[in-house]
Amino acid sequence: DAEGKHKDEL
Amino acid sequence: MNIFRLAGDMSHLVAILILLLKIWRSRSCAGISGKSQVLFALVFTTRYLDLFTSFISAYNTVMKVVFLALSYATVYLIYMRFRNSYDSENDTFRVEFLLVPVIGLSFLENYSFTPMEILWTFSIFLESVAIMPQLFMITKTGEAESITNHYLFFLGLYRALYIVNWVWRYHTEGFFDQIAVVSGVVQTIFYCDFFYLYVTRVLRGRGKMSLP
Repeated sequence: DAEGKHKDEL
Repeated sequence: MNIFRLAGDMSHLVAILILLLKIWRSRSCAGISGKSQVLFALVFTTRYLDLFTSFISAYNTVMKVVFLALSYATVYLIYMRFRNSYDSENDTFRVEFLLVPVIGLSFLENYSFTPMEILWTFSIFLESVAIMPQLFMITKTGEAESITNHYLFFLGLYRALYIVNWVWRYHTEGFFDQIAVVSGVVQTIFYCDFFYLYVTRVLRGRGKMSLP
C-alpha cells in the first residue's frame, strides 16, 4: 500500500 | 508524528518566514533567486493537491495551506511588489535543465501511474533540486547576505531533520518511503558544502560569506 502511506508528511 | 518530524516542519516554516520577513522589512529581494521561489511554489502546488481529496489531520491541512500561502506571497513580493530590486541579471540558472529531467523521472519512477501520484513524485524530485538557482546565484555574485544564509541554514536543517525522522519511523513503524527518502538524501547533500561554510564563516562572525 504505497499510496496514502507517504501522504502524512509535508 | 515524532519530535524530529515536528522540528523539521518548524525549521521549514522558520526558513520561509525568515525569507519573507527579510524581503518585507528591507523592501528588497536583492540576492534572492526568484526562480528558486517559483520552483518551491510549484513544489507545494503539485504536492498538496490532496488537500482536495483526502484529510489527514488538522495539523497537516493547516501546514499545507500555510506553506502554499507563504510561498505564493514570497513570489508575489519578488516579481510584483519589489520587482525593482529583483536581481534578474544574476538569476540566470536555466530552470528547464531541472524541469525536463524531473518531469521525465516522475513519469518513470512513481508509486502508481495516476496524475495525482505523478504530480506528487514530481514535487518530491523538484524539491530536491529547487534550491539550485539560489546556490548558483550566490556562486555567481560571490556572496550572500547573512540573512540569506540563515534562510538556507534552516532549509538545510529541515531536510536533515526529515532524514532523522525517517530513520526513527523505519525503526518504530517500519515506515520506508523510497522516493521521498532517496530524493531527501540527495537534497540534503546539496546543503552539506553550504553547512560547512555557514558554521566556519557566518557563525564565527564574518557576516557575509562566499561559496567557492
